[in-house]
Amino acid sequence: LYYQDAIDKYFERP
Amino acid sequence: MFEARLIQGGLLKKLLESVKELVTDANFDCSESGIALQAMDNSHVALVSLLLRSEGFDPYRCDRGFSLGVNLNSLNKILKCAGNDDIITLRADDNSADSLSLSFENPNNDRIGEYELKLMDIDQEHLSIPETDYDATIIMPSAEFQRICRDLTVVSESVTIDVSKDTIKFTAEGELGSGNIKLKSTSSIDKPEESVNIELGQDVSLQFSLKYLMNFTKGTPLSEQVILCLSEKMPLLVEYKMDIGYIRYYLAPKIGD
Repeated sequence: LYYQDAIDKYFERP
Repeated sequence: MFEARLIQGGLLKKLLESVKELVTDANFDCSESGIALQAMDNSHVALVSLLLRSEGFDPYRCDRGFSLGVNLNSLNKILKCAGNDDIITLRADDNSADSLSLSFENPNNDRIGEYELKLMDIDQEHLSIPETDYDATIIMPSAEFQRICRDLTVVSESVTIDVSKDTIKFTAEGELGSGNIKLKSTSSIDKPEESVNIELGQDVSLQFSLKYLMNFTKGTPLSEQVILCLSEKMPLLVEYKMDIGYIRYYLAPKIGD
């Protein structure tokens, strides 16, 4: 089983 | 005062077509250097970042930073009223930045359409995207990438992209069977836009949703080439470069449960 990861965890919040 | 006149108005029409499926509302951040937009899709799986440099407009004027909140579907509807060869001018006032004015001049300058788009307040967080040294960078014809995504959608909802020395392989496995497409790196001196260029630091294998990749390929009319950047456990970057800027799509990889 696979699921799609969230993009915002890869980039930094200012 | 913000004013930006784009001789190649058709470019703006194509740009809107390439983001409207993914993002509903977004801020156009206007500054001296140009117009930028960054937004995630509703499910926070993909991110779009686009830039139109001020040098691409004639003239371009932006006295102070503006954030124009736009419903992209509405903007797209209005842009459909512009001809493909029209010159498009965007304007917003200091005082009443509650609407964006758009004018469409035909090449003969004897038909001018004027429209107003109501703006909205959009509270959107801006993520900072670090410069990344990717394990693999592929430059290939954008139409070929679009075809691969479309063809493999027949087989599965997801695709595995494997990059090794001189080959990029797209594999899909589904209930009806499986399919794969291998592209070898090629170079065409006569037609560099038709070549496949692979720069590889180390082998990469990543799996992505084809539904999102299909959405990204809406950017195909913007550039003859697409750039794919991959690193293990990092989002895929799909970039279409234009003379006056770029559109970049980021997609988080699928990971095992």
